Amino acid sequence: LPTSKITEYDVDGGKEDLFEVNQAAGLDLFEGDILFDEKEGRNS
Amino acid sequence: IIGDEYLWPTTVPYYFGDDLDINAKGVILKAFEQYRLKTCIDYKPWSGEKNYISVFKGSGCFSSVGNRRVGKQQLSIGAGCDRIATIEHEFLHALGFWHEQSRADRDDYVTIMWDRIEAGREHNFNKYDDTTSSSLNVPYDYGSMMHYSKNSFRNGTEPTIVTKIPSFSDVIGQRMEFSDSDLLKLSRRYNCTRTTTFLDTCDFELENICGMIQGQGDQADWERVSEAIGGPDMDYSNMGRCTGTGYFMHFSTINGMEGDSALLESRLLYPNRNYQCLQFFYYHSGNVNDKLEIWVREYNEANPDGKLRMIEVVNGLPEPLWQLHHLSLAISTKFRVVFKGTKGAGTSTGGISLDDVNLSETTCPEHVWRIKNFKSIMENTPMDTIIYSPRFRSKYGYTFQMGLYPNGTSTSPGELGAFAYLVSGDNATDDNLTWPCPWMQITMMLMDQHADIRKRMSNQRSITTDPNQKLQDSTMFTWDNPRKVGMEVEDADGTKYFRGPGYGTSVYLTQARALTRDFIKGGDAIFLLTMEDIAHLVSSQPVPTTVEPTTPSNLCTSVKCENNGVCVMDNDKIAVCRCAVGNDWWYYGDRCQYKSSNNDAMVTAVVSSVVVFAVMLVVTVVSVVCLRKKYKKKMNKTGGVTTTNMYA
Repeated sequence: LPTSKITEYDVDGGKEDLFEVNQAAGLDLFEGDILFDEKEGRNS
Repeated sequence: IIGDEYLWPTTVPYYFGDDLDINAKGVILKAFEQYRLKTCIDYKPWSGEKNYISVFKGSGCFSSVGNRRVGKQQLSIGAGCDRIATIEHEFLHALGFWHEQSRADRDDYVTIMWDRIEAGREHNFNKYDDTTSSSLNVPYDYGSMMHYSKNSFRNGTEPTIVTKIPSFSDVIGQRMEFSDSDLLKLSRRYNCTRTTTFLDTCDFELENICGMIQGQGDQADWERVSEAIGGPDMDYSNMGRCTGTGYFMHFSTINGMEGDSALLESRLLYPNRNYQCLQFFYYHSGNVNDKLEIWVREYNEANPDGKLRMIEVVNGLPEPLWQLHHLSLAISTKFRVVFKGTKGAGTSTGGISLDDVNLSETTCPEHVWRIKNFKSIMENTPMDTIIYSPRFRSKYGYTFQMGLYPNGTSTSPGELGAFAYLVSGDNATDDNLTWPCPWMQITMMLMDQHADIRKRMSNQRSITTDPNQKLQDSTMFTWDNPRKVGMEVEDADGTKYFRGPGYGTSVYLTQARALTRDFIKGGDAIFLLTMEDIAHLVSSQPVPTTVEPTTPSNLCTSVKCENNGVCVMDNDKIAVCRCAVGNDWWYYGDRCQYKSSNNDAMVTAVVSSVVVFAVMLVVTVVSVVCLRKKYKKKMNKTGGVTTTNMYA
């Protein structure tokens, strides 16, 4: 047989939510996923 | 976010960066389709508009809130963000929506546990007062896809958000689809009156049967009933959950002659897209020879009364259950859908029934995997045990299969896991296919079986076959022929075939959520599976040759001047209102919202003069009195003599 075991790849690595994805990526954005608009000097 | 300047036009221009994953591009297009089906927001490739959304692969998933009018507005769909709900969430930010728990009234509904938040992350729990953010008169929505989950940014094991109504604690943080309130808010913000691709839905609960009509020239009628002789004894929409409701349409074949037919015609429909998907549930309790046919009546100049065209005969043996059926249409003129029931030869103890009809200008899913007694399967399947769907052959020739962990895996207990596999099909067919399989996107959708397609919150995940991807620590390609990279397996019926590597997620959906809404109906769960060729997304999106210049009037489109005020550009940079002025009156304020007049000014002048005079008088009197007292005291201290005029 070509292979003895079926490989399964978990594309999420167990991360359930986008905020977990961002934290794992080392992002510390405003409210987790909002870009800060520096030009206007306020949160966008 | 309050402020019309943050609105986009209802057709939003987008540009896909070359760095985006191909799967992400495909999922973004699916998210756009949900917007088109459920809202009036549409998307189009950027063709030079000044402001557009540039989607790129950053290190995470993020967006700004609202149209910042910066030209190229960036929205990141990074690795791990290629899920439809994540993309819909980010685009809702871009369209002007904050997170649900940052509403001004959030403290009435949730308690933020500040001491449980990871140090330095407290800023993630801001709230905005009602001058910055509007709830658009929609009640707080625990089910919003813009709400954090209960454990977001926690420093330990305790939740950071506690719902005031405890039963909502596991509801918050859903990432399946738009909630009804998400859609209502979006519709209110963008003044939507209709959606882009939705055409019709009918659960036959109302006596008007959604404007459907009994066709002419037939020998029998469809009847609106809540149960039928021979079955079904309940409808599909409500499944017996509400006493006094639960209707469906039934064509009885117990009586009558062979060949008798009944036509049920939809109201007139006006297509935009030239392709449609008709979806409905039917119940066949008649004779095997009874037939259900789908026709369309098309109207054009040559056929002002409509011309009937048969689309499909719904093949299916009598079976005591409501069966889901999809039908692709390609209609470009005004039309009606016609359900034609025909009595066949032989005796019948029942008939044909219809319920939960939906028609939209979308593509139909191709394959249906129905899992009976799904709750029992979730409860009784051991952890780390997978069940497989039947093999499905796509229209491209590739055969694939879905695997499901109904009771989770040891790494993700309490979660359904879902994986997709290429499997071997017919030898001759497989030999003629391109290997490794190039850019096929497989989508696994657990269908929310709500009667109305617009209110469904189905859960879906997609994976794409990258022909260049190699197996870990191997020179073999992941998506090569399963006979080459797969393993021989045997079905319950003894059929042997090869199954390639699986791609998917162990956190497809929590079991708790799978028990909510209509994921399980009549005990059954329905997975809709599709394979789509998305190779066209590999190439770059063309960049427009001309970009719309900055026109002063552009900014004025977002500024509303009241009371006949006129918007003008100040230094070609800022839009300001010039207010209407009369002989003795004028408007003022940044939007000309206040009125004043000469009379007002005169009254103001008189009042202020009197006030000033009074104040000065008081000051003078006080000063005189104080001075007199002061000098009197001084004179007494120095022993001075006070002379008085005794004759006065």
